[in-house]
Amino acid sequence: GRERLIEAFEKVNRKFNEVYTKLFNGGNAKLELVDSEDPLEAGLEMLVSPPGKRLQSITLLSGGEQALTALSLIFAVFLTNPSPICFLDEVDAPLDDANVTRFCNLLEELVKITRTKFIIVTHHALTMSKMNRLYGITMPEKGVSQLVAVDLEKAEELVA
Amino acid sequence: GRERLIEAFEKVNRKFNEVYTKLFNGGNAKLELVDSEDPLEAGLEMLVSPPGKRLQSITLLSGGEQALTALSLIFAVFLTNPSPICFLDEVDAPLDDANVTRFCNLLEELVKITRTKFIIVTHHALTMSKMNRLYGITMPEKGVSQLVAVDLEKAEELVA
Amino acid sequence: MEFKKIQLTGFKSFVEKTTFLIEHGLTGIVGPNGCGKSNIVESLRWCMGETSAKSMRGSGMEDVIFSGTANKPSKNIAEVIISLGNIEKDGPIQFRDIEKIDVKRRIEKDKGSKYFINEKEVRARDAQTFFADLSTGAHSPSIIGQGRIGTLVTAKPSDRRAILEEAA
Amino acid sequence: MEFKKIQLTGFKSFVEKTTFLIEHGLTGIVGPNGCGKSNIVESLRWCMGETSAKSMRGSGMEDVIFSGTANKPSKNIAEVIISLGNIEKDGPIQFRDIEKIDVKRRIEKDKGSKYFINEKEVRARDAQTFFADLSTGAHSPSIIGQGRIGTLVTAKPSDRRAILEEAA
Ligand SMILES: Nc1ncnc2c1ncn2[C@@H]1O[C@H](COP(=O)(O)OP(=O)(O)OP(=O)(O)O)[C@@H](O)[C@H]1O
Ligand SMILES: Nc1ncnc2c1ncn2[C@@H]1O[C@H](COP(=O)(O)OP(=O)(O)OP(=O)(O)O)[C@@H](O)[C@H]1O
Ligand SMILES: [Mg+2]
Ligand SMILES: [Mg+2]
Repeated sequence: GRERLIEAFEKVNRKFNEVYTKLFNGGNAKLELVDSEDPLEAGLEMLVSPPGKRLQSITLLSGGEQALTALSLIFAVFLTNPSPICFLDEVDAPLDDANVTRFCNLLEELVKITRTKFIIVTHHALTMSKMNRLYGITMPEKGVSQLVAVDLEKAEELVA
Repeated sequence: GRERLIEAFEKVNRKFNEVYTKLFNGGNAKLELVDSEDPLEAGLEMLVSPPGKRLQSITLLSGGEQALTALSLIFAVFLTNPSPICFLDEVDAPLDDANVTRFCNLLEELVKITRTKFIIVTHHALTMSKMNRLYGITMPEKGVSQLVAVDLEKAEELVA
Repeated sequence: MEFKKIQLTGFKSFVEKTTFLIEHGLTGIVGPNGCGKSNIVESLRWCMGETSAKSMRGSGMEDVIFSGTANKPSKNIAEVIISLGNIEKDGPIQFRDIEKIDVKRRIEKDKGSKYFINEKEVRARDAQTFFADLSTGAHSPSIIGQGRIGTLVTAKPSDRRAILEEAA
Repeated sequence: MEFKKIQLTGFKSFVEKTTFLIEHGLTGIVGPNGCGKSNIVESLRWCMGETSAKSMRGSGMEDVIFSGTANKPSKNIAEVIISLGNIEKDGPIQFRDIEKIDVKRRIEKDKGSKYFINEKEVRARDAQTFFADLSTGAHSPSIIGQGRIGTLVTAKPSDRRAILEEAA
């Protein structure tokens, strides 16, 4: 029990730094078990600094920086024990264009490493352009959802 | 005390429906005081239905619909007792393009009615295009913010 | 074992049976606010055995049943089926030789939820265990609902440690 | 009375004195993630008398003092000044004949915050009341911080009623 958790912790910690530095194009990140000698009772802390910035409480990070930091941990866990599917609902909402691009590049890498099928809900034109296919949902009859396959070029009209 | 609150409630209620139907291009919205005869003890409920949809708990609304509903209440209060300034930090993040456009049209209307100065933080190119002026913040030296006036056409580069 | 598709009938804004294919690589879901994108993500978690109505934005589990529109009457039943293919015969032990597995959850007004695996009724726990054995599930970090990404940053360190258990 | 500008020195990522003009109509603030946009919005609320460090994303109020970068040492003092113009002589009674009003908040490591109106030291309460008389303030609905818009929808009805008091 405890040993498996410590082993998982060390794998996730390595991946955490790898993913973080990809999403932030630099910087530093590590995990720490705190508050208890017993890993089953401990807390998990994220100690990170974006490129050029000093280590500070993660709460002081910006909205976009917090989203990328959280995604780094989620993908680190994911790479340690991949799921067959991964559904992400508007996780790119707080990101600027440069970070959306790095996020999409990471998704493309993850698809190659794991055989996971990714479903990405988004309003971001940049993210849509990196998808292998798009499904659109509309409501031709108000209040009733309809699913349609979308031509990548037609995507913009659908979102507006 | 109580009378002023009831009077404020009725004004805000009228404005709430006005703003909501503008942001949703239809639909229905009203406020209700609940749980107590005494307005100083009562709770405030929002009873809304987007166009064509039935009245349901606001928690069941989508991310974008919830944001627009909250903005309707905030602007209703605002129109009842305008502040000299209004700062909105990324309130358009969950909105699709059509709703961003309606949101910006509403802002233009509010500027005419009240003499409020609006400061809008945004990543949305559409919102930027509706502003009277843009200020950009960059970090040429990492970790140190720098404020610059931005040419509206140059805005896209700055955001990315 | 791989996920093939999700079928929704009467689930929130999906009135008539809708089939959503789960395909290789990156699939985007797009559309205006309120059109039903998050409802699809929730239908997956719901069928996997989500027990919290609040995490599905409702006050009671019956809130997932299509409640009608200005022009359409409400329904009494909501049903979601997750279909998996098992060509490689590598699924959990009791399903190892079965090539196709359908996990179904169905809720009826005033009668609660029922779960089925290949039409045989099972307990909620069996559905949850089935997906846990596949390293996924309603609370897996691989399913991130709208607005949920910030919670990892604001969480208490002891709650955050729970995510490590998904990696173990 | 109208708001003219905000001056920030040593406040979070704004090291050297930065002047942000508050102009008529719609002004947009743009820039990449983490560049300092929300820090400007927070500086306004801070100077208006915000008492909760948590609502400024910190654990203590000293977290707003510039804490240094890889190449720059930290500072010991943070200061924000909100400048208002009172050409129309319509401000709160004790300021009615003053044409220019500067409200300053200053925090020094280990020495806490001090407030000044036109360089005369006042209590936090006086700054808060000053802005409340102008129908604004750190908790006014007219200042919406990042990620805060959803709270109105998820709030308890009794908490939500508080917003009406801003309209009364
Ligand atoms: N039981 C139900 N019956 C009918 N409609 C429902 C039911 N539950 C929710 N809805 C409707 O579904 C809509 C929400 O859909 P959803 O959250 O999937 O939108 P979305 O596409 O994710 O939008 P956004 O881009 O704003 O996040 C709401 O308008 C809501 O009223
Ligand atoms: N006391 C401090 N000293 C130095 N830097 C700080 C301090 N407090 C916060 N910061 C830095 O300020 C940055 C956050 O800035 P801010 O929240 O304004 O970004 P933003 O432009 O709003 O970004 P986003 O678009 O992601 O919301 C963080 O990188 C954080 O590390
Ligand atoms: Mg959604
Ligand atoms: Mg921000």
